[in-house]
Amino acid sequence: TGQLNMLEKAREFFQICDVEDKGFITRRDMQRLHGEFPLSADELENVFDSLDADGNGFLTLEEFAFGFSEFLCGRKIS
Amino acid sequence: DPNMKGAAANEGVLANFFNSLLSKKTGTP
Repeated sequence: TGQLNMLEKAREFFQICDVEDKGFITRRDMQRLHGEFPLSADELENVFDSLDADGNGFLTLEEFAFGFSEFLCGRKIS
Repeated sequence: DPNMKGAAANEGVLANFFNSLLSKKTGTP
């Protein structure tokens, strides 16, 4: 159930970024968060590149959820 | 290794990003 919870959260966060409900996040979606988040445009670009595992320019829920799970794992350790 | 340094920096940025999402979610009832 922990994993299900994580997926639920990842989906919610994914939808915050995917405002048009396309089913994927683009660099442009990411840049929209600039101003809302305390991250620079460069940092948001960085986040996108880190999460876009196959580097095709589209961030899927799977890729997003994977990045999120890695973040949670890292947080547990520290 | 500069690549390792880049990865570590990215981790910090990612953590920042997800923390922002977390606080955004909890910040808006």
